[in-house]
Amino acid sequence: FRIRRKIDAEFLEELEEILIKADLGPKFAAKVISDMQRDYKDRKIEDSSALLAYLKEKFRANLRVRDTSLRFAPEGPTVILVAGVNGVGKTTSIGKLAWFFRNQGKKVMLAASDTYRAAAVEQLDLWSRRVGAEIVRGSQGGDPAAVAFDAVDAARARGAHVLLVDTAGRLHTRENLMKELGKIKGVISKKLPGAPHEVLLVLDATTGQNAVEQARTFKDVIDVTGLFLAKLDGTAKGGVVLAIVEQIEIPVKLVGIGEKQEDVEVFDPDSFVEGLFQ
Amino acid sequence: VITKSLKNMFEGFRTKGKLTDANIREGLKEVRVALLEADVNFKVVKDFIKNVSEKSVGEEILKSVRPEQQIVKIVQDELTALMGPSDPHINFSPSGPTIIMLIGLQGCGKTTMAAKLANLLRKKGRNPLLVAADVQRPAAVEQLRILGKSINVPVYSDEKASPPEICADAVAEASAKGYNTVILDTAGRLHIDQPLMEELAEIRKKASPNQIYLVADSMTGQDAVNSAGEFAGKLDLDGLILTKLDGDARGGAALSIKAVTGKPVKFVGVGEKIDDIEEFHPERMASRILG
Ligand SMILES: Nc1nc2c(ncn2[C@@H]2O[C@H](COP(=O)(O)OP(=O)(O)OP(=O)(O)O)[C@@H](O)[C@H]2O)c(=O)[nH]1
Ligand SMILES: Nc1nc2c(ncn2[C@@H]2O[C@H](COP(=O)(O)OP(=O)(O)OP(=O)(O)O)[C@@H](O)[C@H]2O)c(=O)[nH]1
Ligand SMILES: [Mg+2]
Ligand SMILES: [Mg+2]
Repeated sequence: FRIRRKIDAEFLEELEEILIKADLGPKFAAKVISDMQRDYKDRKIEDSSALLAYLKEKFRANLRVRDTSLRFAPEGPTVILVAGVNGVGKTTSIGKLAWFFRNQGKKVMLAASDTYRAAAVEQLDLWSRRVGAEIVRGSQGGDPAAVAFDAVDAARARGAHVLLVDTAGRLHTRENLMKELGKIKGVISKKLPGAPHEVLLVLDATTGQNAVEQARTFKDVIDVTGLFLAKLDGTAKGGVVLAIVEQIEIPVKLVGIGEKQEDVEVFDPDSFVEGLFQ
Repeated sequence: VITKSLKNMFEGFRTKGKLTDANIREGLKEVRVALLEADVNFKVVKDFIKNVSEKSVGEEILKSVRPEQQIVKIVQDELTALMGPSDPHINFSPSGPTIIMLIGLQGCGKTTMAAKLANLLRKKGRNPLLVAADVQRPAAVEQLRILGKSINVPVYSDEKASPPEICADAVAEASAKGYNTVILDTAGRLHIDQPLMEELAEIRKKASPNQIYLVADSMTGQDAVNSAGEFAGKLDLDGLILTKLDGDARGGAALSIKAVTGKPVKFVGVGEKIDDIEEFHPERMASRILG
């Protein structure tokens, strides 16, 4: 992007290309550009570098409009329910969060509520050993809500500070599976008032516009309170979260930047916005 | 739905008289938005629109009775042609085992697809061996073992060796024990991870696969061309496999990946169960992308 350029049609086309390639989506990008054109005429912004700075600030402000911090229980275990479509990184993200909290000296428990996929429980079990967290499991093919139920019980009885609940990947288009997820959440809230304190939807940063549908549906069914944007260490920019934050009103709280336990960061709007334009 | 709205838009123009160049360009603007919303790559869309507008602004369109129908048909035909042809045929090795290698980004469905392929080929009379060459993801070997057991297909693994060694040893085992099909399940990796991309080249060197398929998630966005381009550049791909088509992602990444690699889509994944594998239908994919 050549800086100190005149704001002309060519510049706006180049800008639209950058935004679309960052997965903002064509309609969202078009709106961003038309809003920006209206704004810069009013402010008499003369060159492209000033316009770019103005745009980045707008994005940062949008990402900050919602609370991006994790919500904790005032007392007793904080229950974090983790959901999302298949293969996005839920189980690995739970391993990372477990490490994150263990590093803070907290007692962490994991609920293996994916009773469906081959070796899902084994995968989570390996993570529990890796980070020093307890794990509550049920029988393969058993009721995932029952595992969540037992885990909340165990978390309270054993004084766990955080309980992370892993669920099976499910496409938001599968009504019966979304119902099952709603039931898991329902069982958790009945067992412990106020729980789950955080409902995280894990999104794969390589996902395109379908992420908006995922966010919309998961929010409708289990009232998602935060996004965990995984796989941001690739070349995908994850720009689709801008539309999700604005239209579905869910803040981005965490990002995954690799496959190791420490590859998790609290979401930073500044570096994220910079990344969109790189 | 793009084809309905395209027809409606042209309907509006038509009642005012003949279709003009401007009308067509306006209509194609809507096609452009639809393709971008479907996650087709920016540059691929640009080339596609240019191609279709050149074809539709020609004399014969403007003089025909129902020009808007013709333009919709051009868009659909052009997309279908780009997505096709359908090619589920696997080039089996005339002597010795046929070795199929699955590669791709993390979480796209390789392990599940390995089992699906093994099951499909066994139903077609082949004698497959699954190879658990992912020794880095927790319980990856166990995952393939469980899947293999569910379909009665043996799984070769060796938790002490490196992936290239595992694959080489598995091929030797297959030759010795009479398995005529070997399916290598590799660990998911980033296309920008130099050492892991090099590992893929090493696996190819040691195991000499006959078929290398890039497995890609159908909900991938604009980044699809970056990752696919890198994988294709590092190894000679023989085909593509698209997964999770049972969702509602429009799947524009399919067009992008096809455009950047030039390789045929061999199979698609349409669910989590072993039987959820189908042949690829280019015309169905084209209308799905158009919405
Ligand atoms: N590069 C990278 N890979 C990741 C990240 N998070 C997860 N992965 C990888 O993505 C793959 C899938 O991760 P899982 O944790 O099994 O995903 P999941 O959502 O639990 O999958 P299902 O339970 O099958 O739906 C694994 O290979 C992980 O190592 C990340 O932040 N960066
Ligand atoms: N709905 C649906 N889910 C699928 C499909 N293919 C795979 N999955 C699911 O996607 C998730 C990831 O599948 P895996 O086979 O573990 O993916 P992978 O590419 O081997 O993952 P890594 O080895 O970590 O890179 C699992 O939950 C699978 O059940 C499909 O076609 N449709
Ligand atoms: Mg999982
Ligand atoms: Mg795998």
